[in-house]
Amino acid sequence: VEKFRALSPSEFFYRNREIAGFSNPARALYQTVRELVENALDATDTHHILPDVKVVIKSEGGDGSRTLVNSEGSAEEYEGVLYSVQVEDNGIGLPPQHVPRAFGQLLYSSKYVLRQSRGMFGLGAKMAILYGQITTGRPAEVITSQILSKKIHYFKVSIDIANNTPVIHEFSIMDKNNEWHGTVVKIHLIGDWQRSKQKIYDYLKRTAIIAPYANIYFEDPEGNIVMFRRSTEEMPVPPREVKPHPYGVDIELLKRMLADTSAKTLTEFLVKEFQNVGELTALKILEGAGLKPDLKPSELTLNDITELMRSIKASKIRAPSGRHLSFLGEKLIVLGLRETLKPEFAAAVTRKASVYEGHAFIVEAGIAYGDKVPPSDKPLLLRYANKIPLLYDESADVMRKVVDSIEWNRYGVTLPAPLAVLIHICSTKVPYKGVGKEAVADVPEVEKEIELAVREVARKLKSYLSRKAKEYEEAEK
Amino acid sequence: VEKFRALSPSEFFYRNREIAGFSNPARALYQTVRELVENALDATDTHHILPDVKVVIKSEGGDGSRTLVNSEGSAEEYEGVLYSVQVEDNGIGLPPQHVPRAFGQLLYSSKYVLRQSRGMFGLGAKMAILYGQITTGRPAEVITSQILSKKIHYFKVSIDIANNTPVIHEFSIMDKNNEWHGTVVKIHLIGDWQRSKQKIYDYLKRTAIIAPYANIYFEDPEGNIVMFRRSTEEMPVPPREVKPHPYGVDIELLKRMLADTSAKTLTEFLVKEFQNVGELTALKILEGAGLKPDLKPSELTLNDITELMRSIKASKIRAPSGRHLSFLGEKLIVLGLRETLKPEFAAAVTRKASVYEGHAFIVEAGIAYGDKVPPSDKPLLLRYANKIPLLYDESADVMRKVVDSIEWNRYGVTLPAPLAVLIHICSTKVPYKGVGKEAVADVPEVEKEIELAVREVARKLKSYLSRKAKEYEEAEK
Ligand SMILES: Nc1ncnc2c1ncn2[C@@H]1O[C@H](COP(=O)(O)OP(=O)(O)OP(=O)(O)O)[C@@H](O)[C@H]1O
Ligand SMILES: Nc1ncnc2c1ncn2[C@@H]1O[C@H](COP(=O)(O)OP(=O)(O)OP(=O)(O)O)[C@@H](O)[C@H]1O
Ligand SMILES: [Mg+2]
Ligand SMILES: [Mg+2]
Repeated sequence: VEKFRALSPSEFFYRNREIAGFSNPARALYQTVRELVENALDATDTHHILPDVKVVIKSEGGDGSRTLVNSEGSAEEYEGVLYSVQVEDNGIGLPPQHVPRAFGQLLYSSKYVLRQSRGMFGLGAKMAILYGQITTGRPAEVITSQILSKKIHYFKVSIDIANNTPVIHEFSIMDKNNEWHGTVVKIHLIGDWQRSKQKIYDYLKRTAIIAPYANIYFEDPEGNIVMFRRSTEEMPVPPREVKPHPYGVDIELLKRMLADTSAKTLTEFLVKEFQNVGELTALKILEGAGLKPDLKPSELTLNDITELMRSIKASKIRAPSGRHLSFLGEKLIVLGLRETLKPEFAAAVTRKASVYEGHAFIVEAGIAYGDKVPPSDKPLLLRYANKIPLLYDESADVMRKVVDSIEWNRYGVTLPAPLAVLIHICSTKVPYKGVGKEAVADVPEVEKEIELAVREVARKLKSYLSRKAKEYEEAEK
Repeated sequence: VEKFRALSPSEFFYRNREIAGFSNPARALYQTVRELVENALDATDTHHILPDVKVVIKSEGGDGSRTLVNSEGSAEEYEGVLYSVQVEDNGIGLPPQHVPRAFGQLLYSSKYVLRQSRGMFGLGAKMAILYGQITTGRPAEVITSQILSKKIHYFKVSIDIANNTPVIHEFSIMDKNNEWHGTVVKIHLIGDWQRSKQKIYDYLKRTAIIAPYANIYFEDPEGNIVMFRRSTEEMPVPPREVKPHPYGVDIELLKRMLADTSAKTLTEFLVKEFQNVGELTALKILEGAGLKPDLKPSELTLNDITELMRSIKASKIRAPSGRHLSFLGEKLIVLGLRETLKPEFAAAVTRKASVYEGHAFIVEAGIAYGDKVPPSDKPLLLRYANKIPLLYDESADVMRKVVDSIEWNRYGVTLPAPLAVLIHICSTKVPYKGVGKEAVADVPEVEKEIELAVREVARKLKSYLSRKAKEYEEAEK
């Protein structure tokens, strides 16, 4: 007899937490750090604030906790130790009424809007808190204060997993007697520093490379302190929120937009609620759907909506521009490559915006060659998506697929060679393969743009190499 | 100003449907077929029923729908056509009161128990229905009758995406005047047959290879009919439900089990609710945790629970046996390889059960070499998990990683070569990388077992090849 059951979102992601990157103590420690750092950067550089981010990982356990996650025959793999991870930022903070759900309810987020940001799923902080809770029984601590607020709010929060609701263990308000604003999040969890140390340092270094305007302070469980000091006060223009593009709609989205709109007529609805739809385009779309321009949005039948969608897809509507996106820029990429890899040659390209399923995206590529770049059989690949360094699942990523498909000898490079490629994709929706945000899926339009970008920087390298070869020949004579 | 918002599970998976395999019309058509076929097989062979599964894909649209999903600059990739997919089985059917939620509410499932099954997430059928609904506006149809029922139930169901609740458009009950039992599911969606045809045929063929006891009838949109006829009435022993193993628990799970148990004492709780815990083991665990054996389960504090978990992890508890699992077996694997690849040599191995995070798993491997096996640079890989053929994301799969890491010349094979490897992993929890069930993650214990299994069949091939080489030399003399 089959036993039917419903799961809450928290029960579902608790049972399948490995899908969100929380597969074992080493990976969980890494994922906790990155989810919190990504939240800290979203709270700062997206809001014109020069980021000051402080990351402290402390070893908290006595020896008693050392065997907490041994399992027979795999004592090696899962030996864990109690740690605390604390991340502090000088960002915009949270309104106190949203803290319980922002940290205690899965699928709760301020990033469900059409704007480029690191976060997108409404899971990150909660998964870290969940993992901490199930391995240590301890709630998380959140301290936050918004810029204009005269108060600092303190919360001790855990998750009621069965119901996907926050549990507040403690709450207090303090008067703010200085200009501080931002958020502090502290989580206790069973981690494995030895096994995740390399990846955590790589993550912070690679974040610092492309955010030279950020101060990142890192204190590790062995007591080492590293400070990535800002080298500039110049910040990229933050990304902007935009309206959906008609090519990105489906029947369900259209239904909902028609129900929610304040527009009085269908024409007004199309112009007001969508990107790149002017009055003329709206009238053409409605004509193609056989719908009256002055019809009330709420009066459309399901049949009308299907016709409207059909007409939209068949109409010529200007593609989204990328002006709302925030890219790195060629100067920043070259600077970052030079600083970290000390190559003989470095170049970069930022492509014009392209689009997939109504979402504008920009691909940027950088190339570094020679001198201190470590030689390797395949080009070293530094992947980024919405300014997040991607360190896992490389073989699943479309960026690796493209870089491996390039015939590098055509560009003057014979593998193995000291060659590194950096690729950054930014969009209102990065097509990740999973909620753990580690690899980008091979959406055809995106794959094509990555290839064009990589070939473009490969050609720059080729020119340099052939110019250098010529000079060498000249010198030989 | 940040706009905070909560999503229902259906809103979340609607917005991120590509993560569940519904990324474009071609992929969606494939995913719809496989999700429904997997449900059909779960409803039959897990319940001692020889499966009769009928799959019919019809092209339903006029030309009007052809341009339904064009987007500028990618008219090629997303040109879609209206199809209907209907899958019928002779399985156990559903109790009518569960049909609305089983097909209209995400995260609703009868497979959230500890038993090997193809389904595990409570998403498959709903994602297909959701995709059909958002691309065509049409609800799905479900007809079902349980074995002992005298009634056949008909439902027209769609999903209220905002609330994650079913919407029943039509419902009727008919008297059953024959012995029929099973389920019929019909979904209309925008698909792309030309681009998914190959994969859909591969999926059905590869399902048939390892289920020679199943009849699978397939009618494609071009009118072609293929019948995979059963070649045996012998069925593998169905998998059984088991209790959790102590090594698989965490504080949260323990909390819940203590709250739900009917056991009167802690000792009774441990013996009754867990696998492989007898009275003696229970007393040792409780002693190690400093807890009285006759304590009431409901009386434990959070501190007690943490101590109990610590003691469990540190105790010697017999690992789960694999007896509740349902593997393919060496005979079946060799037969399947011989039938599909017509090799010169085929061999297989079924490993003893191993365990990861409290879940028992069995790895089986098959190898085929020579004659009609197509030569390739890397060994051809046929992946299976819980009897499901995996066709996408091969480069992300741990099975590909292992096969590529083998130094095949040590086994007498010089690549490129006509070599194929089949790998099957079965478990109460397959460690998939994502909810689309296309690749298996590289859990260390699982990766190790896959390697041992592949090396074992590789050695069998090596003996064959060296024996053959010897005979050749003898013949030469
Ligand atoms: N350090 C922070 N400063 C300000 N707001 C924060 C901070 N951390 C979290 N938040 C708020 O809490 C919300 C939830 O964070 P969470 O990481 O769980 O999800 P997300 O960032 O929206 O998406 P993702 O799952 O992709 O990370 C955020 O959307 C943001 O509004
Ligand atoms: N053909 C069928 N016969 C009998 N029961 C079915 C059938 N199809 C679906 N069900 C029931 O409906 C439930 C939901 O199916 P669904 O495919 O959405 O999820 P699942 O199979 O449990 O998990 P997964 O998301 O991994 O497929 C199943 O658990 C099963 O109980
Ligand atoms: Mg986040
Ligand atoms: Mg299913």
